[in-house]
Amino acid sequence: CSESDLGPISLNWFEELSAEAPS
Amino acid sequence: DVVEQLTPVPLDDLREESLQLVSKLKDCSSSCAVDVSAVWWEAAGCRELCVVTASESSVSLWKPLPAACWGRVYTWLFGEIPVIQIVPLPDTCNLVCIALGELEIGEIRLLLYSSENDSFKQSLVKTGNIKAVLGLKGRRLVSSSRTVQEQQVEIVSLSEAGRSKDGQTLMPPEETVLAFAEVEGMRDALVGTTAVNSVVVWNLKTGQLLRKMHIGYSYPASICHRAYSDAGLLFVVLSHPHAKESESCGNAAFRVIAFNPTTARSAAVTFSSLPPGHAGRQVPRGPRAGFVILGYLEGDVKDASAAAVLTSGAIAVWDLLLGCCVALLPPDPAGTWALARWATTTACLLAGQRDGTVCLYRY
Repeated sequence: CSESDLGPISLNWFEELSAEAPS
Repeated sequence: DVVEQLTPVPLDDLREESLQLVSKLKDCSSSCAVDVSAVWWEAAGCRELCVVTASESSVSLWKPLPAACWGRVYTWLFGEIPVIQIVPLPDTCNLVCIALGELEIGEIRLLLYSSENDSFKQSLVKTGNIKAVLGLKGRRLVSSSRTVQEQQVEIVSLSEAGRSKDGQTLMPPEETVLAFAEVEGMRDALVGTTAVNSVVVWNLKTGQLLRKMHIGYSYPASICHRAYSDAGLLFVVLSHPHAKESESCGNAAFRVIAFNPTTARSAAVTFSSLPPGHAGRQVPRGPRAGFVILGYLEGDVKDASAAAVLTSGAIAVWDLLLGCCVALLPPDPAGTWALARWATTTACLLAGQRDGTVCLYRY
């Protein structure tokens, strides 16, 4: 899988999505 | 992309010898075996890997004895509602859950040994129209249940004595959740697959629904088995027991899909096809007419290994990273296989027959 297929990859996706998602 | 460059393993190279029969267990009282599982059980200070077998009306605990024999320790009996599934709780001792119901799960019960009064007990954990249930690390149980108006996704924590502690609710997606998988390498993450073919991700600590990612209609009726987090990607092992055979889908029983949770884009990593001669058959009538049942009845995934019973009566084992079938257990002369479960590791495979016979294979 390359970044061109999947878009920009973030190692901190879990923390970033947790900060954005409604709680 | 990776798997397409690999040379498929010829059927002749699939060695039954890679599965070595260690011992056999026969539940003579069982009319029809519905599930089997391995569970750690401690008695008199000795912790052993025991086997749990379930029939529609009873669940039995078996402990290893000398000379590769098994002895029944205890049998829990049940009334009108049939047992349909064993729900193991990973990393626990002296506890196992079971699901009871007709077409779908109506209640979940906990089976345990209580040292307080030196007795085997059972207790009711949850009732409802339960669509999916999974035992999580840390003596927790996650389930999705549905009322007419809404869906509830709930985690129940169990004490060592088996009592239900405070529950936690996870934010439900609009569509029904049909399967769950813990995310290895990320303790607070949980994934699920839904009735409209999406993978959803939760934060277990906060209960937030973090992301919904569509799998694509070329992979219909996907069920998640395992998930792994690595290098910013979420790798999810999916199976497609009722997939329609097509150019894009082939006869894959399992796929590993890489999701980028940041963008919700995905890409196929490997697909594990049915071995030659075990492909599916077309369904001639009924609502699924025209569909191909892929010859995959039910199975289990642990680490990077999958095992499944095929409609041909054989059990196949796949290496999900290589995307190939690595062992094949032909139908036993005494009867075809009905159940395939990994014990606590992939070193041991539990292969069950409907008459209650369970064979333990070293893999």
